[in-house]
Amino acid sequence: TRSLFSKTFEQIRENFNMVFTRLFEGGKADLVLLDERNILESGIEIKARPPGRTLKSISLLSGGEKALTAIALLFGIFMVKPSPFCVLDEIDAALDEANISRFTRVLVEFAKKSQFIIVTHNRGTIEASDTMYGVTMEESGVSKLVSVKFAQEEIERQRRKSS
Amino acid sequence: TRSLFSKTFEQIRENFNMVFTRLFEGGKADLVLLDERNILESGIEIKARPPGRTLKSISLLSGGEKALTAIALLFGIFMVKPSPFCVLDEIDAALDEANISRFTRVLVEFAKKSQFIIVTHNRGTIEASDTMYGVTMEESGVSKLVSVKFAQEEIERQRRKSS
Amino acid sequence: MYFKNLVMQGFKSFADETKLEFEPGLTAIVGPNGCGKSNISDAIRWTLGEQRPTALRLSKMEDIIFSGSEARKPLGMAEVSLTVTNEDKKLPIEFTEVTITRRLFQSGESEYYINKAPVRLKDIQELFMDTGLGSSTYSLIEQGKIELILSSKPEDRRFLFEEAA
Amino acid sequence: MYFKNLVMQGFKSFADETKLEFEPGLTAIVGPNGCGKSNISDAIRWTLGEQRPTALRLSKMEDIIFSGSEARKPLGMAEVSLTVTNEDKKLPIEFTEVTITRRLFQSGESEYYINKAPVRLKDIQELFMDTGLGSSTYSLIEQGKIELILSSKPEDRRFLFEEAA
Ligand SMILES: Nc1ncnc2c1ncn2[C@@H]1O[C@H](COP(=O)(O)OP(=O)(O)OP(=O)(O)O)[C@@H](O)[C@H]1O
Ligand SMILES: Nc1ncnc2c1ncn2[C@@H]1O[C@H](COP(=O)(O)OP(=O)(O)OP(=O)(O)O)[C@@H](O)[C@H]1O
Ligand SMILES: [Mg+2]
Ligand SMILES: [Mg+2]
Repeated sequence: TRSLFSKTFEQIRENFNMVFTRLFEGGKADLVLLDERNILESGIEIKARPPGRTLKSISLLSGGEKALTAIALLFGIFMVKPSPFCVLDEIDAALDEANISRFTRVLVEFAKKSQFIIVTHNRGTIEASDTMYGVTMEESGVSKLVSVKFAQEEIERQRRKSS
Repeated sequence: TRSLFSKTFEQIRENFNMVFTRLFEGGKADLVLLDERNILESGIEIKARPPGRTLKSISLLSGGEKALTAIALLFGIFMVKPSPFCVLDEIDAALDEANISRFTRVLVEFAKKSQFIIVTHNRGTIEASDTMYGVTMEESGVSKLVSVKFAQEEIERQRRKSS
Repeated sequence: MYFKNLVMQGFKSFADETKLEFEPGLTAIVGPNGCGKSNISDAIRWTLGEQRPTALRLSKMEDIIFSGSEARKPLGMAEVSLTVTNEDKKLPIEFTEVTITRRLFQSGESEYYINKAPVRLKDIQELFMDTGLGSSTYSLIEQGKIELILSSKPEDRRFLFEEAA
Repeated sequence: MYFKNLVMQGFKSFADETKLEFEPGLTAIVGPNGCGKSNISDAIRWTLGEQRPTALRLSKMEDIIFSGSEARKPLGMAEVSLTVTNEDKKLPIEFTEVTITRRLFQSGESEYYINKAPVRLKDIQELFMDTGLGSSTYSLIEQGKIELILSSKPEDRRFLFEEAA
């Protein structure tokens, strides 16, 4: 229905800007309905300006900036109608160290109200998590879940190995 | 021309399998012309089987396996007609630590005959490189190249910070 | 509503029965390339009623059954069970604990259960419909797909907004 | 053939004149998200004759000119020069050192030079045509695009094979 969509859209728009400015520590983001008179079918344009830059087409954003902007929008939508459970597969892959820590600060807050599962290779994300499961393929071609404690030791071993 | 393409195709096919088995430490890869009678227009199918697995559609491969397979194919094509200069932007993003070291071993070999530039966030790739350039944006919105020595110190500082 | 556990058998690379207990808060799933992490996320998506093979990285749905390895024969069936608590009755069903099970046989036949009672796929999809866990959703993000919302056409990205409405 | 250096000015986020000296072997370009690393790779691609705005992440070619920041005004021109040695005469041209320069003005006008002599874009593209550095090539891989060769249709991926033939 028109008014339901309109109300939801406004909420998402507000949330998007709020999460964006938290993840980018500044800047501004917006959502624009391309056809104001036909909101039930109109396309939605995304505007995003990291701090210190001038507003340009989002195609010009860097790989990491695009990922962070997409994450801000997804969280913005999620806030309107949070699902009890969320599975994210390597959405942090393009983020550098500084952005990982801003991302995990927001992620941890969301994880207080819903269960979040994130598949990740990133040390910062792993450190921010409450629980960790390791998956291995000792026997080739067959996956096995390893105990959390073992995974924790594995991470420690990796950390010592790379320092 | 038919025979030129056919000859090139066979070389790429052979190279692809060779680089693939080096990067995966086993397994097998192949290229198949879908229409043998029309090789100047035929589509090309990619088959890839990591070690220990059974051969299935390449869509089932994991993110890291797909990246490594694509890298093997690209290097296979490159070997036929090496360009003097190659620019790779974050092609190692999906690779785990073990795959990064196999990848860099092959990359370093190729870099002996051509100049390779790789944009990367990965420590293993950075350690394998001969030269490093840092890019910063101290003044927001304006990029600046920093001296190699400074970038080296920055990496050392990052390394000490995360251990 | 709270997710309790996931049990997989014969599902993609999880040949043997594997149980994953869910905890509150943030859980990280780690491991080397190709070990099976994304397959776990596929299992959750499949059990909630995903019908598009491409959303599960398959060319056809039967490819979801463990197809063998060097040391093992292919299996004839894939089965995944997802157990959730339903104290807050967020799921429109009487039970305080709900286990949904989905099976696919090599023959192409499918079976679906809610708390051991045979149901249709539609019943499972409708059960989760209002929770934000419907299949084209903002709460299950596939690997490599995060940027799609930015690069997609303005009309194509609407569905996520509509899902939240 | 050996790449000697790249000089950028007014190109995307490189507002000030920036010179990058190329070394033999493997060079890593590092830095935080959004600092300008991929813009360097765009500069090389653009100078070699790339004409598709999408291959440079632009909606229109004029967006390639530094468009200002909080502290700086936009510039009126983008210019990039690429200098290569040509001792082995791999480039079909008499010089042992070749500098190609490409300029784009806010007005939409373009200028191209080879060793300071004005030429057409076509001349630059043809110069590099047989080196494996043509614009839809296997030696310039854009960020996020590595998997495209696997996910593309069988007919679409042919061009890389043809490029090497
Ligand atoms: N039906 C099947 N039978 C057996 N193995 C399968 C089946 N389907 C997928 N696989 C295997 O599962 C592996 C992929 O697992 P998955 O995508 O979960 O990896 P991942 O842990 O997410 O890795 P990455 O970190 O690279 O993303 C592939 O090697 C594939 O061969
Ligand atoms: N014409 C322009 N004028 C000013 N700034 C620009 C222009 N074009 C692009 N930029 C800026 O350049 C930045 C992107 O740079 P680039 O893509 O090189 O980042 P990167 O270092 O590759 O980052 P990542 O690690 O995230 O991929 C963006 O923030 C964008 O705003
Ligand atoms: Mg994966
Ligand atoms: Mg980049």
